[in-house]
Order: sequence, then structure tokens, then C-alpha cells
Amino acid sequence: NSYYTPITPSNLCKPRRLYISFSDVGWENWIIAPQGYMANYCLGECPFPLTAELNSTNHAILQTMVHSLDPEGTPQPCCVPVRLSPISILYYDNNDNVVLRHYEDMVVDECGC
Amino acid sequence: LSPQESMLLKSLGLATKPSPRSLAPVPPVLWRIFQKRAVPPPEDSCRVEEFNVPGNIIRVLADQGRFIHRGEPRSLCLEKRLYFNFSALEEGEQLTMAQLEIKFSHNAYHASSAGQVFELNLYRALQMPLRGMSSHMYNHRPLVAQSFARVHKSLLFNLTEVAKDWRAPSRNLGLILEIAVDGVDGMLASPAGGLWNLCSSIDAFVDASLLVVSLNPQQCKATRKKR
Repeated sequence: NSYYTPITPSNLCKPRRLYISFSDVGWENWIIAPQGYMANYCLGECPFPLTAELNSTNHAILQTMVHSLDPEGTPQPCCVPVRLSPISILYYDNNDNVVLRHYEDMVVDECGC
Repeated sequence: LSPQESMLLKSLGLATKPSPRSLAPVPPVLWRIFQKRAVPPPEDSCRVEEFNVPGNIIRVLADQGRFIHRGEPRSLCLEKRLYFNFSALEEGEQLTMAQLEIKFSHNAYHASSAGQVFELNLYRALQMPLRGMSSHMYNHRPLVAQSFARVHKSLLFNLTEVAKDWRAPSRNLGLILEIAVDGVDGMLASPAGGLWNLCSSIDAFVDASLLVVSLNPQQCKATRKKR
């Protein structure tokens, strides 16, 4: 399920809600838990001037400046995940063993330019 | 599988989509760890705090060995081959812990065997069982030798070093589990005539399973970066 409900009505670079449902991909017979999870994704503008809450790198500040001077030649910086969380998945493997596996960087908590 | 599904499985470190035949109950220990890690997520998801070892994959392998019925000596209440299929562990995974659990259906302290001591021994098997053969060659120096007076619901043994050997299929010959009544014949005459079966407490044996913790370095980059 991918639907667009911005957490705050803004086109600035921010996490956007994205719920991954394992039954949607037909995995419900081997994944025990969770049934899905909120993965989110990053979307939004990185306009000049970059404000502090946009988690920007120094280079991004430089790039927005150049973009403001030469919009056709240099694009805006990208809006990307800057803080992610792990998730754990309980599932059956092909030998009918129960497996608990941890995966890093599976949930977007914060975005930045 | 669609290309997307294959890619997604691969990103989760799975070569194929699992298709389990039987849905075993989730071991309570895994369910507790899973729930504890749900909120908040752990700082380091590549370490299992509960066992204080590195690892991002925890499996509970079911025992696939059979009972051995020799009938002699009668003091031997239970003799069983234990075998755990290690093919589920992927190449590159580092085994960091293996814990054997021997489960009984209940705490048993059988009145007729009051004060009776049991001897538990675990031996390394030296060959796979051949069809029809009742003898099971094993190394007579026990890996584990423990005596207990009360049948606890669950007995735990750390078999990490032994299990590391089992990564090579040719060396994975399993174990022989023996539980015997310590030093006496299994059947004693009761004062009221008839026989006390001192082994009856061991009838509460349910099964054995092996909890294996392993680390897949490929999926623990952050840890590597920290290091």
C-alpha cells in the first residue's frame, strides 16, 4: 500500500508514510510477524536557503545556492533518508525452523538534503 | 517470482521464498525477543543482548534424530540420537552461539523415585545411523555429563563449540543423548510387590531443540562502520 498522506502539509523534504503489507506481496504464509510495517520514504523540496530542520549537509547548502543562481544547470539537492531504524521479522524457513532475523535500516525516521 | 519479489527477498538475505510445510509453534524465547525488539528498536540490531553475543539471526532448529531402543542396560531410561539440520545456515554466516534445550512436559519429581538421581550424558556420534542397525557408534568421552535429582521442565546446554563443527555437513553426525537412573537397575521391587519404574519421570520427555545465533556480516554494515 503506497498512499500519500504527508505528516505535515508541506512540500519540504520530509518523511512520507509508506506502509509495507507482507500479505500484499503474498508472503503471509511464511512470515509469522509482523504482518507489515511502516517503512516510510523521503520526498520534498530542498529549496534555498536550507533551514536547519532540513538536516542538510554543507554540500547541500552549497548546491542550493548554486541552484538558486543557475536553476537550469544545477538541480536541487536530493531529499534522502538520514536516520533509519531496524526491524525484526519472525518467519519459517524452508526447513520449517522458526527464524528471528533483524534487518538494519528498514524504517525511514528522518530525511535530509 | 517477479523480479521485484526476487530483489526484495535477496535484500532480506533470502535466496528463495520459503515454503514451510508444517507451521511449528513459535518458541517462547523467540517471541519474547521479537516483542522486546519491536519498540523501541535496539541500538545494535547485530547483537543479541539476551545472550550477550553478536548476531542478527536466531534460529530454533528442531531435532530430527530417533529414539534408540536397546533395552539394555535397564538402568538406561532414555537413549536418543539428536540431529539438527544445519543446511539452513547460509554461507558467510558466523555461528556465535548454540544452546541445546531438552524439554519435559512438566517438572517431575516422582514419589516412587524420591531422592532418585538421574545421569544425563551427551556423546558425539561417530557415524550416521545405517538403516536397520541398532548400534550407534559414539565417542565414549561424554561432551556433557550431568546428574540431577528432579526432572526440570527444561534443561539447557551450551554446545557452541560442538555446533561450529557441524557447519561441515560431513562432520554433522549429531549426538547421542542418554538419561539413566544413577547406578541402579531401572526397575526395583516395591515394598507392596510389583515393580517401581524409576524411569517413569523420564517419560515426561517432550523433545529437544537447538537455538542457534549467527551473524551475517553482510547485513551488519553499520556495525562494521562503527568498528
